[in-house]
Amino acid sequence: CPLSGAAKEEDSNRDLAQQYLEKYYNLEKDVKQFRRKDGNLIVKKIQEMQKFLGLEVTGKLDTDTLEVMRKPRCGVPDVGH
Amino acid sequence: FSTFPSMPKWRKTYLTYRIVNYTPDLPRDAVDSAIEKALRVWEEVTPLTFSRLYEGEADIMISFAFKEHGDFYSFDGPGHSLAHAYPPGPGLYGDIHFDDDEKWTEDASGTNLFLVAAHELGHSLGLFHSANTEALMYPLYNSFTELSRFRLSQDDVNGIQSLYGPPPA
Repeated sequence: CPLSGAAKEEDSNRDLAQQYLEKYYNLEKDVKQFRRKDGNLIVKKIQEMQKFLGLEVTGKLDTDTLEVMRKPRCGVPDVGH
Repeated sequence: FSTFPSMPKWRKTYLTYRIVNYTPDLPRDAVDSAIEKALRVWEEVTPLTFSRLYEGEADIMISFAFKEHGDFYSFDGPGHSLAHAYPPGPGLYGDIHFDDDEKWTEDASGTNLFLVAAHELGHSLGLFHSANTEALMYPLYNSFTELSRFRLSQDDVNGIQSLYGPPPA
């Protein structure tokens, strides 16, 4: 079935978050793990990112967090060297 | 501020840099000027001095590149990742790569080359990202910085001086 607009947007946000956390927060590149919503891992990584970048620590992909993920930035990761 | 693990730093105060190639977005002298200005930012608060090489291997090799460019850290097209740099050391270490899919500018109309160069030079000298939103070493690009009044935050100064000390009196 074709995805609804909201579902498409949710998927797109999740892809953005996955790529961002993999690239800058050392999230293991395991798509299956992400798709299965390993809640603890993802939430922990989102919280880590929110804390480091001075956002409200919610562990959720809220508007502010997604906005920051779309901003231009340095390509050096924030954690995991 | 923070430094890279095991605090790599240059063991000399006289460093060399080389601009390997240029972006088509700006005249060459504008690129030269942005890099020189970015170097001065760090020179003013440390004992470090920088000298330009036009050939051969410099401590800090500066280049513009697209997408995959030979270091396993591909650039990602316009936006997102603007540049990256390596901590002090031989070979690739210390080098700076700018993503040439960005629109590099002298002012704030695109991505300001001076601001990004100054940030990346911080990495080349051994600083890691800072969580202080006022710091130059904060990882997000701040397009609202008033360029004419740019100055390092105290966090940046404390960070770089923790590695190299203050400039000679």
